Amino acid sequence: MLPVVVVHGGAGQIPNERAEASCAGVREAARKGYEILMSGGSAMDAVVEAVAMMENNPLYNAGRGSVLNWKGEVEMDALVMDGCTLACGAVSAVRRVANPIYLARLVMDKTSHVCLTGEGAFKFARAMGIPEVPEESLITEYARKRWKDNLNPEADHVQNQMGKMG
Amino acid sequence: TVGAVAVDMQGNVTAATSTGGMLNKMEGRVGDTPCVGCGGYADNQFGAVSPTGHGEAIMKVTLSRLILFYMEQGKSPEEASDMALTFMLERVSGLGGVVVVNPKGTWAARFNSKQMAWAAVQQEKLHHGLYQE
Repeated sequence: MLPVVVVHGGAGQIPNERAEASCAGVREAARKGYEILMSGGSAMDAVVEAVAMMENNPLYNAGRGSVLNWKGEVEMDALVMDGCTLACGAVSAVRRVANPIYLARLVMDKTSHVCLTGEGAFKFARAMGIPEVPEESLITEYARKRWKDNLNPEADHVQNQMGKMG
Repeated sequence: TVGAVAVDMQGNVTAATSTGGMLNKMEGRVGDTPCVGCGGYADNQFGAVSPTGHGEAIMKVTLSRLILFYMEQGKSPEEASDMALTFMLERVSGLGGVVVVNPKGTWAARFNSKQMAWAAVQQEKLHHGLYQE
């Protein structure tokens, strides 16, 4: 058995000007996860920290940099699963949280449930001491541009095609 | 969408996936990501999967669990991923990609979309890619 971390940054089409940075981001995340494994950390710690690193990277559609819904708001989903026990935790349609993956892990570790959604997930985050962040801090100029462009039915360029991948 | 799978020194496998969803989605729309067996799955007996792509298509074929089902039947992570992605494309016209590991540390990063940024580290060696082939 050989320890390993494998990460992805999404299957949407990446404009040329963002390609190198997107590749660099997944390399950094994989290295981070692997460092955790090599220092004796668990596979769960490795995947959660690797994903959190990509959530904090505005290049990816997760956490800061998430795409916007039709109202121009951020609603995020996340899931973790432990293959040893089949324990899992998830959040859906969660807002104003910087790292939904941490919240999903808390659902797994601290509740008897599998998934919390919307306002309930947000209240759980608050109860767990996860700070509320302004929605604006999760929205990038790039995400706002794609949202505006997509409101225009005439627009049909690469950035809009990317958005069809969740 | 971003995601990760890992195997640690104890042979435990895990999966994690996080997403902002689909551009200009309806308020309240939830895709595959938080759904167990769709947006991720992990079982020490077979392996772990984190997907990305058309969320509704991934949900219709329960992509992550389907890949592990193929691995349970003896397929490698790469073969199982390709079979499941082909099934998703043929049955529901879905595009996407996956990262997969089995408990021995054999891994795969496969996709039928044009691009998927991915990276893997094993035995101190970094692997990465963006385009098909």
